[in-house]
Amino acid sequence: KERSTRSFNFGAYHRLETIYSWMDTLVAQYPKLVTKQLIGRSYENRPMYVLKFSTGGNKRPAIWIDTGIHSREWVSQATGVWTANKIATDYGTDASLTSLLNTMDIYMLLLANPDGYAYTHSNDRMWRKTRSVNSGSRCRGVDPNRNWDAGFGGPGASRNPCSDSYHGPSAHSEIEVKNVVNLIKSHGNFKSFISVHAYSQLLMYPYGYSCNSVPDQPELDSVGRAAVQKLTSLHGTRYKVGSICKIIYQASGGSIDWSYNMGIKYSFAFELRDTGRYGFILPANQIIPTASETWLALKHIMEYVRDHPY
Amino acid sequence: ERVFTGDKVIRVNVQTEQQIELLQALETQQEWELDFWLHPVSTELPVDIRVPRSSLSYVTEYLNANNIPYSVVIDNLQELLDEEKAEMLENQM
Repeated sequence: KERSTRSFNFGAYHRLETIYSWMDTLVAQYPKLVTKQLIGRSYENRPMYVLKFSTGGNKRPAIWIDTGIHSREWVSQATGVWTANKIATDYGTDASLTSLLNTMDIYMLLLANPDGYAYTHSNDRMWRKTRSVNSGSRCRGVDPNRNWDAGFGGPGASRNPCSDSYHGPSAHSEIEVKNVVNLIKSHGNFKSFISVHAYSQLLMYPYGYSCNSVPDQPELDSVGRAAVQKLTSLHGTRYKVGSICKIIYQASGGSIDWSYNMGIKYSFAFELRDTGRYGFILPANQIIPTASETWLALKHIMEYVRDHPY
Repeated sequence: ERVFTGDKVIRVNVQTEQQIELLQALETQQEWELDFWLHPVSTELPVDIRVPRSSLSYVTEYLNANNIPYSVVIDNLQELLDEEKAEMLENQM
């Protein structure tokens, strides 16, 4: 049914190959808005594609959104797919999104950890890390959200390759992280960096590697609270807002700490549903409600970024 | 493919700092292969732990001995995974 009507079931989980071929469908359907860019390959040589939403210009101010950096958090990748489709289908009809895309670009990395995601389908549904080989250890993989050059190797990450929060041999040692770092640095005009995880319903801002407040803490906190208010309005899902360190724990080497230190002020991390009834095994029938409510928060943040150039 | 038959996910709504420390100590027990889905960080947030079937008795004994109340949120993880996989296969058809 799915193949024949070329429709795509956004309310289901999909394999990596299906998501990649859907991305081609999206680009084909919206050639004037969406392009697919290869930003590099993963450790196991899978392509890493970014969807770029742009109406022209050169290196316009841009917003970054990644999903699936922790591979077992399947609702984040599924939310990314739904969101990419939402942006493409709403451009031209939603006045606010249209005005945003007439002045800014949006980059989406739907499968930020492709090897890990493929592994959750083929071998171990609970896998979280990359699949790189750690020399001298029988354990594989690095936590890609402890591998960024931001407080790297500090508290809240493990030096044990068998740990799920192993930070890796050095900052940006994971090619999946390095590919994103290279893109962000070469572009040089990102204004917002949003990383989507699951679960526990939190909207967080830097820092994770230290509990000191960032200079922009008051502004990030108020943007976060307003965004969460929009999110909650749809299905009543309740979120907490705060800095990573204060709201959960000290975690070094995180992506949004790195992006903030790179000067990308509006850096946020989402922890999507759920409240713990299912944890990482969120039923597929909650994908669309989750993505829909998250969109309200994402859109609020993006509109704020559009209206507060810096 | 790895299976999780009999693995449970338990939730602890921590009440005290001492309970957090006791759970953090549990986190260091490598041999029990516990998978902390939500880590012991504050009394504000719950702690979710995937407990392999082989470690269940040790963990429940530890929690009971330290008067740490818990509930089982997922009774048999593999059942949920089987449902998820069946649904994906049906969708792919």
